[in-house]
Amino acid sequence: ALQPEPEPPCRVPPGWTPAGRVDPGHEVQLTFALRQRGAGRLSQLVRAVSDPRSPRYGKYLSLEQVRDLVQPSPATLTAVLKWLQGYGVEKCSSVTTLDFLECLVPASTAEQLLPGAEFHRYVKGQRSVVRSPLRYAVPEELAEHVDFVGGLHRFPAERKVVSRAWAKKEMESKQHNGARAV
Amino acid sequence: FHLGVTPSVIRKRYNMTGGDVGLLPNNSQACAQFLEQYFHQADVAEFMQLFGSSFAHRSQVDRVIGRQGKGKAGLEASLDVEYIMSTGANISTWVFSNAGRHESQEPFLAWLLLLSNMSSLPWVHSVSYGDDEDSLSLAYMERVNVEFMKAAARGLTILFASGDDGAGCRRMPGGNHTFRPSFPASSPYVTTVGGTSFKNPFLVTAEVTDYISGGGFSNVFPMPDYQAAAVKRFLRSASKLPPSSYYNSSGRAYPDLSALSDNYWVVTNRIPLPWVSGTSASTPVVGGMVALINDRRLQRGLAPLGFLNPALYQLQEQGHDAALYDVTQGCHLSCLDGTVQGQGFCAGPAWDPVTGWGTPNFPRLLRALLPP
Repeated sequence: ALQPEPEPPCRVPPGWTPAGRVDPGHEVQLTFALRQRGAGRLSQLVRAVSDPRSPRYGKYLSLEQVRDLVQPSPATLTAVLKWLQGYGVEKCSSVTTLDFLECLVPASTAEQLLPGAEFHRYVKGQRSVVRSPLRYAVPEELAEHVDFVGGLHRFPAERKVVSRAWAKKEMESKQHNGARAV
Repeated sequence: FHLGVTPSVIRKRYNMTGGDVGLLPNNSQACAQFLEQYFHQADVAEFMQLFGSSFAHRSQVDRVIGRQGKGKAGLEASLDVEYIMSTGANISTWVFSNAGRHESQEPFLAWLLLLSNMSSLPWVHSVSYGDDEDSLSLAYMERVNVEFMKAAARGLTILFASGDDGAGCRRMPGGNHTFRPSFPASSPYVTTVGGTSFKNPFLVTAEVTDYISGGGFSNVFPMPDYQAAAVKRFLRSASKLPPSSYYNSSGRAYPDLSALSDNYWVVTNRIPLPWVSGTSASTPVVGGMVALINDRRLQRGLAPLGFLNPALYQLQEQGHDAALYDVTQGCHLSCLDGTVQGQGFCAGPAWDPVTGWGTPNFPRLLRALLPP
């Protein structure tokens, strides 16, 4: 099996407390980012429609035209669907561009599907997430068809807006810690 | 004289008049933040009642994509909505809300799937979300980057906050420090918005950098052609630069432009709150202005602006220097160590890694992006 996301090392962001492994039957939502086609062509197109000096400036594509450009190859779609069906995974939905697949999967099945993954619950205040603290892999023959699988490693974003007072306090505590580190 | 940033302070500073409001019914703008927070329509109505008297505006969000629960409103969600509707005044506004997600769902990824599944979307998206590049996998960032290319090909303008940790700081395994770029701010296919403050906090005057304004150079994405000349000019002419070991000078440099990010008034859970700061504030301000320029372009039968950066970086060479107020004073945060002593980059003439090209001078920016 190969790891689509071998780095960076898994880490649980500060503030999230492990609350144990989820039950084998607990459904997890996995998002498969399927390998697209046409990225090079897409890059040229973006340049053409975004540069005011270009004769194609402003001649944008519809979602369906973008789909025709990037949708995964039949080989990718077939390989991924066969793989999922092999594990009885059927509750999936796709998107117009066909390059993402969102599936609801029992945790035990997901751990077989993605060797190495282990689904644990983490809580922070009112919020709770299910993530894998261990790296996942996909079978070697699938690695060329899947860019990554979402729902395993990335935790929800943290607060971005600060009240100035809060920022100053943060700064002071960083300075204090920083000074000690130096 | 003012006691903090309100819509009229923003509109005054960026020379927006009462006539600078949306007129086209089929124009629209959106904001998205991924803190799983709610905004309240009642807060928006109260905000506009308190601060919206000087310009025609809407007092309600037109569409919520995703779930809006009954919980308390969040500061970030309220801020996003209230300020995109202040500069993008009287323009139909959508909110992508991901409160109440599935436990193993990634809200930001869910938003990207929505973009790939909705053929009719607002032309402008203001997004407050960012992570350290080094906390994300290469496979993930490269694929998300392609998602932004897909959006750009469709003519969507996607604006990201540049982050609130200045240049950031990371301690490397050997103990040395380097700056810490943020993603998606470092994607070459989005427009990244930094932050400024008023030089005199109580007067509508010149702007200086906000010391929290995120900025720097990507360690993942190479510098795109559209910004090479501007960034090289900065690196050549800057009077003071951090040691080159702290950053990757061949990476995608950001932010691209800025707006005020300090000391905002926000109404959340019916309470007017002062002193709210962050590039999560400056981003919707720019987003609303871009939507307003789209409004004028669409009225003329022109296409919306789409991916903004190539046009933005050409403004100066086309003689539209006045389209942005150049911010040349101030620096931003970085590593607290004996070498850089907490200071990252400093602002300079034209483009710089703290404020980009500077802050929008609306009438001149409109003139530059609306051909005669």
